[in-house]
Amino acid sequence: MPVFHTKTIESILEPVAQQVSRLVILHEEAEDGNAMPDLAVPVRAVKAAVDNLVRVGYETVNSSDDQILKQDMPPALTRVEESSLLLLDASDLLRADPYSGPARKKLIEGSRGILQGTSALLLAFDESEVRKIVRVCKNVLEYLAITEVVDRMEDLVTFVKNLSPVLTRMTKNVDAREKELTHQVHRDMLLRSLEQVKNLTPVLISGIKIFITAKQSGQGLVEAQNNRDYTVRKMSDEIHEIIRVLQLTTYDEEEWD
Amino acid sequence: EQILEAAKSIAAATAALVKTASAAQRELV
Repeated sequence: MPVFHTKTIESILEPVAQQVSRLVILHEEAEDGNAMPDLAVPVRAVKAAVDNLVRVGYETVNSSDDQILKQDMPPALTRVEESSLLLLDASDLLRADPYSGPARKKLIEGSRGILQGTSALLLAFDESEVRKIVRVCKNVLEYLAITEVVDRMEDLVTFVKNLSPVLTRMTKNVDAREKELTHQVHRDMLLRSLEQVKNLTPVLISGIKIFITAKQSGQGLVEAQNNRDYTVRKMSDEIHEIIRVLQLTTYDEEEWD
Repeated sequence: EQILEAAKSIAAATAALVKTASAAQRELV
């Protein structure tokens, strides 16, 4: 079961997560340990990277119109920033005493905090990206909802002209997202629903066409309407399923299990 | 994109720091 739910987050955090757990294990196995080397240079490198992340993070928060991102990102940035101060403390303490126990604790707490804070930050950013895709999906749902007012061939032409680019955008976004996920079950669910939507699109257009013809001829109107509405419902259900799966993380499923 | 790059830098710098600290400890274990 993957720990990180996207390949991007995994590629960024997995190596540092491994290093941090190794340090924790070593610390637990050898409480007093060897003398620590001077960590001033690597700690300064971390601090510089943290300062840059904080700057970029607040720029992102200020330029975004996503209220949830604006709310979620600052605590993660604070966590990272505070953790980097623990590392600076650890480095100072170790310079005075390379065997310092409190310094080792601060080192572990600081590196763990940076890992957790960066993870929270990446998660907040990723969720914001998912909300963008969800908005595109909801746009398609809005178009599907107006199917019932399409009762002339001219309207159908306009309907298809408007629906096609939104549908293409949704397909492209969901397809790209599917490739990003580490959880195979979620990937399969997205692919299956997307395939259904693709297959149902020509069925919908043909259904609307049959409905328009039936309305003009006055024959088989109820059946044509039922068929059209059934296809709209099926497509909407699949898009709702896509939205649901997009918002899932591996953690959700473990919690559910 | 900038966020991802900045996060990559932090992760790399932290991993390097922790690796240096671990290396000193490992000699004892």
